[in-house]
Amino acid sequence: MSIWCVANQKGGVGKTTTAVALASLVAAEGKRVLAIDLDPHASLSHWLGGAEGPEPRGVADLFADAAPPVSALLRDSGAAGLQVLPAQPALATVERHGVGKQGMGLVLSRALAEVAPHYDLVVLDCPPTLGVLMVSALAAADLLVAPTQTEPLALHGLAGLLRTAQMIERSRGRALPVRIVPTMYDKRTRAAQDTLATLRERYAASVWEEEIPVDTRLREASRDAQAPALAHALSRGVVAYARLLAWLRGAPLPE
Amino acid sequence: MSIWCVANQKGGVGKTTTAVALASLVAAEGKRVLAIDLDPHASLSHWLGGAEGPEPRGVADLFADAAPPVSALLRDSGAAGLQVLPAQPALATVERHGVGKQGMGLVLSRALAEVAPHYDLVVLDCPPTLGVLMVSALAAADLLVAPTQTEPLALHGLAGLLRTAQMIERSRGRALPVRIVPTMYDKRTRAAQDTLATLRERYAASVWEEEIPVDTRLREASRDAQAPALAHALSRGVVAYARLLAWLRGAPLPE
Ligand SMILES: Nc1ncnc2c1ncn2[C@@H]1O[C@H](COP(=O)(O)OP(=O)(O)OP(=O)(O)O)[C@@H](O)[C@H]1O
Ligand SMILES: Nc1ncnc2c1ncn2[C@@H]1O[C@H](COP(=O)(O)OP(=O)(O)OP(=O)(O)O)[C@@H](O)[C@H]1O
Ligand SMILES: [Mg+2]
Ligand SMILES: [Mg+2]
Repeated sequence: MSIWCVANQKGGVGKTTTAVALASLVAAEGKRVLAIDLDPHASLSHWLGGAEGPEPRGVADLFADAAPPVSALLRDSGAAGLQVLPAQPALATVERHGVGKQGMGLVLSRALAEVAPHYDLVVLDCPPTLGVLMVSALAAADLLVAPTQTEPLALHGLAGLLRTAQMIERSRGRALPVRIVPTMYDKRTRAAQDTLATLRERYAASVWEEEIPVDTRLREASRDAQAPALAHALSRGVVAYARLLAWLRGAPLPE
Repeated sequence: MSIWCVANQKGGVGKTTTAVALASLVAAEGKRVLAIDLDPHASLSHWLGGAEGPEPRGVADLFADAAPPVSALLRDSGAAGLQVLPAQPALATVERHGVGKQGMGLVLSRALAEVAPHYDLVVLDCPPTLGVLMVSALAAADLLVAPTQTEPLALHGLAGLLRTAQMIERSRGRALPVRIVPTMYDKRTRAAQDTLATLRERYAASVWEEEIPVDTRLREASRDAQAPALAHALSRGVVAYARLLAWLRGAPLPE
């Protein structure tokens, strides 16, 4: 089982869209995929149908004194082979208080160990904060996928994210490769072109040579709560995510 | 002095852009304005020039045991009448540990009391997390401005934000009016039209009757670290923000 963490503390850069697109593409190949929503805002859970009901159960329940088994919290996404461990608003309180009890990292790695035999890929969608939830997701991950909107404001936080990834590599004694993915690229705007050029200059081999274009069908899939690989398999955005998937699985980058 | 809090826990919806646009428009009228950046990601500080230098000083320093006076932390923005109290990455640690010592709310209200005689308007830019920093900003505010991208994923968190605002009203015994601002509106896309219609239906009188359009000059202003009201005074985006400013100052809404 591989664990891919999708993270960037800048808000609105396409983390959830990237997590859902990759998860649904791998499930469409016939693999068994679990998407875990670590964002108290629960965008991924709403998109894949995990957030319904008055008091949804999910990741925050893993912190209760008598935590249920992870399998009791899983939901179907409506797409074959893709299940969801949803987030709930209560997760915001966990971020503030949970660390003391038994540590976020421990809870997440126990949950991942429990599901490991049943899935080929786990995708972790992170909140837009460099906090406990994101750090424990990075600590558990085999790969960090960092969607980066091709916008001037989105460049600043990347250096901080990469420093955090290096810190985790050192403390766990295992590499954490980083793959930077330019998202929501609109080649007609000057600001986007400039940002993309800066991104490639500063981060060179860690940045994908292509980019995810702006594609309104990705938004429509989120409105219709559908897995993009099913709803719009041939749309520009999904085709680009399929090429990204090939790169993420491909040859290791020059270090 | 009025205190306007710009908040929404959904990421990338235009909080920083709204805070900078409104602050620079009011300063351009000749008023004295202070923009406070409460986001550890520090987008506003980078945009208005407050984040330079190896170890920038700012909001996180207010939590030190011998905190400096606020005036020692202020920076000029390059736009007449507009100053910045910048954020730093260390603020992320404050969000996790600061509450215990003397409480975020206390620190922020002390800082605001110190600056009150010197400014006509303070604008607070919040991080995309319903955490301690956002809650203390709401607790200090006279008005909550909630930018909401006209995108399906941006609708979910609004109910949670409004519940939190009501909770604060009850606990402080003072009204906290909410003004919902549709942002980044692209009238050509179906998903945007649908989201705008839902927003107006669900939140009626709290939602501005107009919307902020997509305008690449707002992005260019952030790339060039310029105050939008100066750099692109006649652009679609800035003209729309000037109309928004009139509405925010206008007659109270039907409760
Ligand atoms: N390639 C794309 N083309 C068009 N719209 C997109 C694309 N990628 C994402 N979006 C839209 O942009 C908005 C932000 O995307 P998304 O919510 O995935 O970002 P995020 O980084 O997960 O945000 P948050 O910081 O709140 O977690 C959403 O409304 C989404 O539908
Ligand atoms: N009206 C607009 N037209 C075009 N681009 C815009 C508009 N408003 C904001 N943007 C761009 O969209 C991106 C997100 O905006 P911004 O950073 O202001 O959102 P935010 O809510 O503050 O994000 P965060 O959640 O990270 O704090 C930025 O790159 C910004 O330049
Ligand atoms: Mg998200
Ligand atoms: Mg912001």
